[in-house]
Amino acid sequence: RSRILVSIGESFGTSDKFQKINEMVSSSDWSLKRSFDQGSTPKPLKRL
Amino acid sequence: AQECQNLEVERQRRLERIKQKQSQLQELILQQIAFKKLVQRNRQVEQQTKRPPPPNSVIHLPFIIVNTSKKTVIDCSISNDKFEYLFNFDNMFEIHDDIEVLKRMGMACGLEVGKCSPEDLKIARSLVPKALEPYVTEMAQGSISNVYISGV
Amino acid sequence: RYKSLQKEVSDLGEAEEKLDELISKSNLQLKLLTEDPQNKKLGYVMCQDLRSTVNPPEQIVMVVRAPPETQMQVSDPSEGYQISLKSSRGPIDVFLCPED
Repeated sequence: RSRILVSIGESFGTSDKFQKINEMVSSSDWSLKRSFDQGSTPKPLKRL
Repeated sequence: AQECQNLEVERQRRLERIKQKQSQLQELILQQIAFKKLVQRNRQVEQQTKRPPPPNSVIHLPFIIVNTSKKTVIDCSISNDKFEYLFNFDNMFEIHDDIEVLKRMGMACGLEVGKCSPEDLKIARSLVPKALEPYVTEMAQGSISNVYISGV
Repeated sequence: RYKSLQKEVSDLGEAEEKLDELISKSNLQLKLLTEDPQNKKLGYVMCQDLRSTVNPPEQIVMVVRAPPETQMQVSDPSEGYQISLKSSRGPIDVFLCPED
């Protein structure tokens, strides 16, 4: 599955490098899915 | 006919590259104008108030912002040395970098959307070197599209 | 037709060279601009500036200030909305923008 890696910490770079990330996040219906199958306990959050 | 065909392909290729480079130059011009305008604004405010703002109320560049709904639950894990963070959200979020924030603050004089008033255009042209002025004028009416912009 | 194509391709070549020159000059100007100590000091925004750029304004706004080359990874939302930050050149600063 896709995951997006970007480098941050520098001033000004390529224009709108977060556009792809925002599109990926907003296009998903993960929160909707979770609200539907409310019964299933949410997956344990990954820890550092 | 074959040589015309080859030249046609080469012409198309150069037009594509010029289009990509024009949008790269456009972004650089926007960043230059936005940063200069931000510095100008802060300098004016500090001169009016005769002092710099409290240190904990300013956010220096570079930065990024992550914004999400107020209802979102954010689970955050941090390593002891603060070199690593892990955030888990239970809702969508958006990420924007500093230049995107400056554009939304109006620091790019509306050039990023091709809507620039005559006064703003005058300010924007004054913030770039002479060689870039024709590009700023083009950007004020939309994006740079003319392939042969006569430089100054 | 061959002659006119030849002329147009050569003109495009010149236009492209001019663009290359302007891009490298603009990159240099931007670098000098952002590295100037005086500009570094004045290159800041206020919390209310950030608030004015999000819609609706009463959202949670988290600010991340990281050293150069910090890696940010955003996982595929099907695994959950997750962002990880990993720095190799210093601590990362994260704080929430106050609402008022």
